[in-house]
Amino acid sequence: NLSSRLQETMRKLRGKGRLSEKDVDQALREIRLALLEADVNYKVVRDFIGQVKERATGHEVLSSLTPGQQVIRIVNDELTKLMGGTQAKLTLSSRPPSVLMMVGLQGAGKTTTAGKLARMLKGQGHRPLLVACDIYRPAAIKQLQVLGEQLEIPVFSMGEQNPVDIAKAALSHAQKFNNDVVLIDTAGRLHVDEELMEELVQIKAAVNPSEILLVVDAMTGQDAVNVAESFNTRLELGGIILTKLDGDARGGAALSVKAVTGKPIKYIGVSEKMDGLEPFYPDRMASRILG
Amino acid sequence: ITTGRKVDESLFEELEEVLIQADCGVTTAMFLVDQLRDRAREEKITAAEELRKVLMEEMVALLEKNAAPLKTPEESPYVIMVVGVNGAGKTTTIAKLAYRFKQENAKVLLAAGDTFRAGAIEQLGVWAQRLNVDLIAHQEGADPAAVAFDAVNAAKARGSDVLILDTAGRLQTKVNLMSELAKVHRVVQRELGRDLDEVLLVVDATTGQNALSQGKIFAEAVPLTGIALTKLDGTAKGGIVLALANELDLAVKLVGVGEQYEDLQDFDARSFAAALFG
Ligand SMILES: Nc1nc2c(ncn2[C@@H]2O[C@H](COP(=O)(O)OP(=O)(O)OP(=O)(O)O)[C@@H](O)[C@H]2O)c(=O)[nH]1
Ligand SMILES: Nc1nc2c(ncn2[C@@H]2O[C@H](COP(=O)(O)OP(=O)(O)OP(=O)(O)O)[C@@H](O)[C@H]2O)c(=O)[nH]1
Ligand SMILES: [Mg+2]
Ligand SMILES: [Mg+2]
Repeated sequence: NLSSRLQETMRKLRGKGRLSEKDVDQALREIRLALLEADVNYKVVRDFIGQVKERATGHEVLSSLTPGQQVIRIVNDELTKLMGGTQAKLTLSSRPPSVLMMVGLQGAGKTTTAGKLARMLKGQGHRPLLVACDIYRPAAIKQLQVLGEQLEIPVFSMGEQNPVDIAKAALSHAQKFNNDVVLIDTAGRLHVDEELMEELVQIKAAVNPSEILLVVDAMTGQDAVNVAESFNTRLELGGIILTKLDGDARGGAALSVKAVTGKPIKYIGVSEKMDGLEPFYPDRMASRILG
Repeated sequence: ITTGRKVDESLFEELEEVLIQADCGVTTAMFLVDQLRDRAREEKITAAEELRKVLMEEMVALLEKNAAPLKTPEESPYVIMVVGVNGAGKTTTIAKLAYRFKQENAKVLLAAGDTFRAGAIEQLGVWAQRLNVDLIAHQEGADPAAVAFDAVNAAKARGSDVLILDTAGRLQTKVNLMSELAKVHRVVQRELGRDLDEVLLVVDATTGQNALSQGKIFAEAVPLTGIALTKLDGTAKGGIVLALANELDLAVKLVGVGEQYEDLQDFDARSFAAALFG
């Protein structure tokens, strides 16, 4: 793993006497490799290493008896800082019902995560309403309805109508039936699909969400920055949810997405089941990414 | 990137950067660029455009190393099992395959082997209905091996030309789910009395290096015959298939380029390599 590789690199360097800036560069090269293998975006890695270099060539490393350890500690520190604190809190409106929107690429885990969030909110004493705004994917509405039944949470659906109309009707329904949080599940879409991105903009304009959550698959590679940037530019995201972290993907997309949008990663998906949602801890993610 | 440039170290580094940004991974990117450096030296290449051409050749050679189209049908039924991680595009790819075979006048039977996920059986049911093909399905929560058993025997009894088996998405790290997959595969083999014609691993083109872990572990559970790379209509380059070819000898047979049943293409190494640099 990186820690042992770095120790080895530093051990060889240490044998030469006092550590120089050039030696630290070598260690940073190992770090860079680890981050790229973890799927952190190329440019994000470059910027990050540049940022870390100053601290890594400072006194705390060059005079240390275990410079390898120091470099890792600094990198871990900086990574954790970069990914923000733990912000496992949804932005709700002071005047309910609040509207939350799940958006993201095809297959990222939006529908499953909508169910998980609804379950969490219900457990906190809220009265959530799930809304089926994916009118394209075969049996998408059915999928949400099955989850709603399992969770005993109501699902609002109007079949294959205009998603903007469905969202508006769901909001009125929530007001009428006293649901204080409305979770809108939207269809997966490509960030380069103009028409579908415009649909999201229209849904947002119609129901004024208190938070738009981008759902990102933890195994996403270099493309994560493009996706996050597009969705954020078009919609102004409130936060990000990283799914499928119960696998062995290193999850470098977490760093890429945070670096390019500045938006907090709030929760992580850790199973297919409805209780598989946890707060995002940046320090744990940092260690996972470094490997 | 190469127009009007001279061949120097910075150019090699930039080419490596392009490969890494396409998700080829550092190992495979370095492998390709090291090969390129050797050839540049041997062939005394001084024009950057020539260098790019050689890199294309290297990439195509790697991709075509173990490449093959879908197996030609021999015995009936022609059986395809589709596997992969959650949300990769298995069910949609099956719909596309069903359409393709229907266009060739084959009698297609689908099997709803995902008995776990909410709405999974219904999802395949909608496709079956749209494509006017038969579907073998049990109830949600049924044993996927039982569905597979019934599907093979139904295909034989009905004289189906093609049987395509859907499976539940699963992360390769879930040992019990991987043994379930191996069991389903064994059941199909046994009922068929021979090997399956295709066992396709569906990989999302947006996937990063984790695809290598997927390829390795799924291949340990079932004998993969190829990869179906989905969502190449997005901005992800899908360079991970170069790493899969380089490190695991896995070849891409099919490419998904959209959400409709016509959006399936045979893999073409040359156009894939060109698009990666485009
Ligand atoms: N293991 C695991 N699987 C997950 C997680 N989140 C979602 N999934 C699975 O990923 C697959 C896709 O999830 P969906 O909720 O259908 O994804 P989606 O974003 O709604 O998909 P589209 O609506 O087609 O864009 C399903 O098989 C889910 O069960 C997670 O945290 N862990
Ligand atoms: N743009 C695009 N979307 C695709 C492609 N293939 C599949 N999808 C979409 O990806 C999402 C997931 O597809 P599914 O077929 O449900 O994936 P799956 O692997 O069966 O998912 P699970 O059964 O939950 O593991 C759906 O929204 C599909 O429409 C493709 O080639 N391009
Ligand atoms: Mg969905
Ligand atoms: Mg499926």
